Amino acid sequence: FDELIVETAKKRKQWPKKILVHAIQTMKAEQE
Amino acid sequence: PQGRAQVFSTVVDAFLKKLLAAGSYQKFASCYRCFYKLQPQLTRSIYDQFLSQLQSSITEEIQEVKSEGNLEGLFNSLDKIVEEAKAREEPAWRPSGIPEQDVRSALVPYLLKHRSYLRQVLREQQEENRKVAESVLAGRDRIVELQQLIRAHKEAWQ
Amino acid sequence: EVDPMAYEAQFFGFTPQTCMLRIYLAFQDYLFEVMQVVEGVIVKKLDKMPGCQISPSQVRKCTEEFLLFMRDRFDKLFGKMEEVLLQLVLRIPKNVLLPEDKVHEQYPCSSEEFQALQEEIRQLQLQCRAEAAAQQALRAELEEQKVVKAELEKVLQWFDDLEKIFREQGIGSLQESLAFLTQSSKKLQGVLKEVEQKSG
Repeated sequence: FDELIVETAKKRKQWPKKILVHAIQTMKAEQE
Repeated sequence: PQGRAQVFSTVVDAFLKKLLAAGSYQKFASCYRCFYKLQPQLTRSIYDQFLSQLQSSITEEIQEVKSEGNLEGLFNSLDKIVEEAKAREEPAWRPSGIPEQDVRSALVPYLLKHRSYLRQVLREQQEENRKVAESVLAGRDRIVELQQLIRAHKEAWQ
Repeated sequence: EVDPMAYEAQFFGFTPQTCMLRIYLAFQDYLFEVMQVVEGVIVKKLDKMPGCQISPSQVRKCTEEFLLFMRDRFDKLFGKMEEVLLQLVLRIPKNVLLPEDKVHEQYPCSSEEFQALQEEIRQLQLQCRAEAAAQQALRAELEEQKVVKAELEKVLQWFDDLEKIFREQGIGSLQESLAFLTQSSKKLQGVLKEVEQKSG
């Protein structure tokens, strides 16, 4: 359970940034 | 107010003090009474060593835990974050447990930027199209004019 | 009801409970270790005492008695320490938002608002594409107009050249000169006829 909490918390911290990278790439590609 | 690192050390020190106080010499001697009767001095010195060994082990361990988890750094940065939020009363946002929902806000600033970029591009395009449309209309008028001129010439000839 | 303290785990990288458990186990191990050392020293000392009646198992009983007592005090004290640390040190106050989540404060966004924003962007994209297509069509027509105008201007130029030639030949108005030409040619035909008749 503890590992699950730590894993989930880590994703919550890191994944928005990762997703953002891809979202921004998509938008930039659309703009181009 | 004390920072978290300070509170942490204070609380652990207090725990250690109370623990060592709990294990009093009286209690120790009464548990090891058979040995105490034979060697009271030795019992005392063993007890003293017990205390100092326990204290140094636990103190070292706390240092180990602090450096292992970088606790001091974390406590100090948490103090700063809490300080910055001082003005805020109501409970702050917390993860909803629905990732799709939580990631949205992270995207919003970029979507807003994208939207304003598209709005600007559209404005520029519309402006440019307006100009090109004007030249097209002017071109059409010119063609009509030329056709009329030619027709006039032709009729004159005819 | 276990409080997972996930938000704290997001900040610390571990759950506060793990941290406390880590400290508890380490302290407990030291307590046991020190007790073992104490017991070892006492047994060794007793070994060196001639005629001593105290057996190692008796010493072990003493150790267990003292350890039981210490364990009990340890657990009570540790419980209190854990409560204080989990409340004052290892907890993120309710009103605090971690830096990586600031965006939620600045851009709170319901799913309807988000969809509306996405829809608006989609519409803007469609409009941009439509404008781009319109621009293509307009530019195509401009190109076409260029060709047509060139053709029409060529024809006009042709008429102008023609009239220029007439002017160069001293012919003012084309109509009159044509009329005059027609007349003259009619006259000439008349004269020709006469000549032919006479000569016949």
